[in-house]
Amino acid sequence: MIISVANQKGGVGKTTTAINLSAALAHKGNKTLLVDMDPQANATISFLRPESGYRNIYEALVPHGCPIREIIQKTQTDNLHLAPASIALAKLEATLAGELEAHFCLKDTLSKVKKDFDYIVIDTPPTLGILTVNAMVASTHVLVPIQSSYFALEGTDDLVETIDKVKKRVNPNLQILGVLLTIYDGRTILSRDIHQQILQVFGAKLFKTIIHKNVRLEEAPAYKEDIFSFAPSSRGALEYYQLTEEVLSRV
Amino acid sequence: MIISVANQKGGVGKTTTAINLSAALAHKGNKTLLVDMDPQANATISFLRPESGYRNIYEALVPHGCPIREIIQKTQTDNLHLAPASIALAKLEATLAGELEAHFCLKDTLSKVKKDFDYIVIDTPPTLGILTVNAMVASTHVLVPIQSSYFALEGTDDLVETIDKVKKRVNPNLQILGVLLTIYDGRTILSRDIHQQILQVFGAKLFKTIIHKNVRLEEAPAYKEDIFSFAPSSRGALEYYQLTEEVLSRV
Ligand SMILES: Nc1ncnc2c1ncn2[C@@H]1O[C@H](COP(=O)(O)OP(=O)(O)OP(=O)(O)O)[C@@H](O)[C@H]1O
Ligand SMILES: Nc1ncnc2c1ncn2[C@@H]1O[C@H](COP(=O)(O)OP(=O)(O)OP(=O)(O)O)[C@@H](O)[C@H]1O
Ligand SMILES: [Mg+2]
Ligand SMILES: [Mg+2]
Repeated sequence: MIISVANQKGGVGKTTTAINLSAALAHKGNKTLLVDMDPQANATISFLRPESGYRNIYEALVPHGCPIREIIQKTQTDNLHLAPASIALAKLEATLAGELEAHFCLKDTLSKVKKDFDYIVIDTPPTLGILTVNAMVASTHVLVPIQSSYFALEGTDDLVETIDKVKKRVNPNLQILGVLLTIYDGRTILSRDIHQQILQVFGAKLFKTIIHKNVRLEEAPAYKEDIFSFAPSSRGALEYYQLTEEVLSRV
Repeated sequence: MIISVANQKGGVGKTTTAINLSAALAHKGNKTLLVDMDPQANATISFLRPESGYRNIYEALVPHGCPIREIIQKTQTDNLHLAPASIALAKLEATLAGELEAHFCLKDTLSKVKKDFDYIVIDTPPTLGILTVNAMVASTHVLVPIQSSYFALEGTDDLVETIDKVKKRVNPNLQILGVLLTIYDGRTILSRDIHQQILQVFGAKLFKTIIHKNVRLEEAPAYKEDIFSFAPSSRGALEYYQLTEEVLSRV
């Protein structure tokens, strides 16, 4: 099972969800790979220190690149491995422009290690460009984090359209695993209003689990930890654990 | 004066700042143009209804495109005009790939209307690709909104590096107008800690004005209003007004 965490709207909790979902899957004993496809490398800096000198996924994605096995790192979380990103990924669009195979390079690269992992989770950047399309082409499912805000609701059409295009042209098995409300603050009327509208648009696709705003989730990456080792009894840890149970019940 | 509002980190308040800074400049009697260079078109949907059938900036940016005058719309805010965006902008990178002039098309397009406006403010997408570089090439200043969070701090090197490259290669006059703390919640230790670190990195470039988290700022776009007409005595309105005074004092 390969899950892309995607939404072109910025700052909606894609990286926070990718980190903590993959960590929860690992804590449950599943061999899990977290792939960072965002040039900002936020998922990468949540586990690795820059001075530890690691190679990154760009080197494995370019034509005649190195084998992905050579870039995969262990993290301090048991069963969780990481394919790090770097700013070099931002060049991929220009490097591959016009190539027929441009959208398949992640799928081809991951095919060499797919059977070594029970789950693969891919973090994506806040655009619908070549990096996110590569992630969707390589995936079986897409998980869409969404903030309960006006701009977030308006942007979902473009995202669903992109998923439909990928499904129609290159990856017929791609499904929307679910839509997840994140950074939720139920105290404002606006967030409750938008929540209702999201429920009308996505219906049963909307996860029952809601990830509320919780400062522990913001702090954990600064200590290079996932939420389960940083603050195991926090609301953030309980809700991401609940999400993982819901994800497992849907597959 | 042409100001790009840029930061590749997603969801840090770029659009909210572009809308309310340009609105404040307009309320003060300056003829102002807000240019939306983000394919998500969040700034555009904050003023225009989709059914009003407007043309967008992509049509003016492609080779032999239409004159920008034909796409500029009046908004309901006096003195504030808007050059709308659309999802079509996402194609610009592919349309212009490899063209020598690729990074200059916004600068060339704006040169035709520049003298009609006192201020031009450009909203950018959460990437450092061709759309954001076009905005920086066309600008005299860059305003950098930043959230007081761990990921935000880590991402500033890449942004500053991009600004330096643009300055060195194509636009020697480009300056960082300032760095603005946004969506600020002073109650958490993390945000106060990161605030201190941002102060150390940016020093006097950091605006004294801080934009605190304020739900009125989130609500205003849903009513197609800027903060000054939607909630004139809210903390959000006062702080964006204060920011505008600081911006004017710096030029
Ligand atoms: N549930 C939460 N409670 C509090 N803070 C959160 C929560 N989820 C995410 N955050 C914080 O909000 C910010 C945005 O989250 P994150 O970086 O995960 O979003 P993203 O969608 O990956 O952003 P980008 O579009 O830049 O990739 C980060 O500072 C993160 O620490
Ligand atoms: N000061 C604030 N207080 C409360 N909410 C805010 C504030 N500033 C922005 N927001 C909200 O936070 C979200 C992110 O802000 P915004 O969309 O302006 O960021 P952005 O940097 O333009 O995002 P993107 O990277 O997707 O372009 C929006 O829902 C917006 O309404
Ligand atoms: Mg992210
Ligand atoms: Mg924006």
